[in-house]
Amino acid sequence: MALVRDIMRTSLVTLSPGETVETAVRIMKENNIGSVLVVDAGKLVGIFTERDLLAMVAGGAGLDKKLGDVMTRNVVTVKPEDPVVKAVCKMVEHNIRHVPVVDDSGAPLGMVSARDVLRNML
Amino acid sequence: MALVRDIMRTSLVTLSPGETVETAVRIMKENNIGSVLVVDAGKLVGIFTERDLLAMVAGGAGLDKKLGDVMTRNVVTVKPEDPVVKAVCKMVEHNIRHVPVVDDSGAPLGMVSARDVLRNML
Ligand SMILES: C[S@@+](CC[C@H](N)C(=O)[O-])C[C@H]1O[C@@H](n2cnc3c(N)ncnc32)[C@H](O)[C@@H]1O
Ligand SMILES: C[S@@+](CC[C@H](N)C(=O)[O-])C[C@H]1O[C@@H](n2cnc3c(N)ncnc32)[C@H](O)[C@@H]1O
Repeated sequence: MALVRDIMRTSLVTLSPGETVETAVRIMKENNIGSVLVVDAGKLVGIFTERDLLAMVAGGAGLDKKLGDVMTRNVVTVKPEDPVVKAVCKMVEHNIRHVPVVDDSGAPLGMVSARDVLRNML
Repeated sequence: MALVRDIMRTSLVTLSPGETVETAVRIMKENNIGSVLVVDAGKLVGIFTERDLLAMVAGGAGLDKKLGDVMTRNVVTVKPEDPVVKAVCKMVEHNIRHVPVVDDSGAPLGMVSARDVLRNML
């Protein structure tokens, strides 16, 4: 049975809640990624994705807003020893395609995306 | 063997190349979707996703640009009778998560997303 830790990516892009959306946008573009994890005192506190950017742009919000004000809190996560299918269930149930992997203290260890799951299917 | 037509979604959101990105953003937000298909004379001519929006915002481009100027042409597609695994291969190979379904004339019939594949896995 495939476990999350077997397929997760461990190179993470994280920002602090005090950073601006403008910074997040630049980092996401430079790294060609669709989401950034927001970390405070070593703990995962939020996620900001290109879908959140779409909502901001549609609403005319300024990019100088702090990540802490616009990120999604209550991040859906998995543990490294969870089976991959558990990550898939969460993706489908919550309509998300990125599931951060955290340890028991809430510190981010990696990320599992829909693409990682599909690539491993092949 | 699961075929694309068994899992594709057929309610499509399409726009013309002459529409602006501002319109696309509004439509995407209203429909809670991450991509729109660009259709000209009944044929699929491009795709515009939230990743393209990220690139535009990062580059400071105005939202009054026409879709035809910023969309991705050479859309990666599948046919309804293709096996689902073919769509998965294209998603992984091209790093995309939306694969439009077209008929032999290039007219859009539906869309397969990574989420559709994963939901069907469960
Ligand atoms: C409901 S999803 C729908 C779109 C698309 N499937 C995606 O994942 O972006 C978009 C929202 O989910 C949030 N989100 C993405 N991944 C998340 C996760 N692991 N936990 C909680 N929220 C998440 C984003 O911040 C965004 O506000
Ligand atoms: C290379 S993907 C990487 C990010 C993410 N996986 C996604 O699908 O958006 C982003 C680029 O691919 C393009 N794209 C998305 N779906 C496509 C498809 N079916 N055919 C061709 N290009 C596509 C988008 O327009 C965008 O410029």
